[in-house]
Amino acid sequence: AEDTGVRVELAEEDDCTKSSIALRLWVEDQKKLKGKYKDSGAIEFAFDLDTEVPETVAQEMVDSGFFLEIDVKIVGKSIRDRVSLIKWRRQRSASARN
Amino acid sequence: SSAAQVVHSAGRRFIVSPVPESRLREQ
Repeated sequence: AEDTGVRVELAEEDDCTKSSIALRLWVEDQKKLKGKYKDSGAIEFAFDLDTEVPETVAQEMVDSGFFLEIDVKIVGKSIRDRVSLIKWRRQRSASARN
Repeated sequence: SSAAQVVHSAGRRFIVSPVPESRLREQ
């Protein structure tokens, strides 16, 4: 996947059963973001794989003041890429069990 | 510092904590 400069990873072991998972996001390469990333921390949050949309969470982060509106797409894409990978891994392990 | 800051927004809880230096890319 394209390097967005934003890292998103699992904040807990994926047991492949819960739809809600904990994710952790942080800026790895500030040059990739157009706006100035104001926080030096990692943001941990719960995400429901079945019902939630990555871009909505990205907008909530903007609304909370973590990022500027101009970076909402790059944040949303970063979350979407990770969520896609998690879903793919789950499907793969489910088909391996069958 | 291990201090974590909790931000509630639109019903979601964001927990902000420092990123270890080792996880940051060289600028």
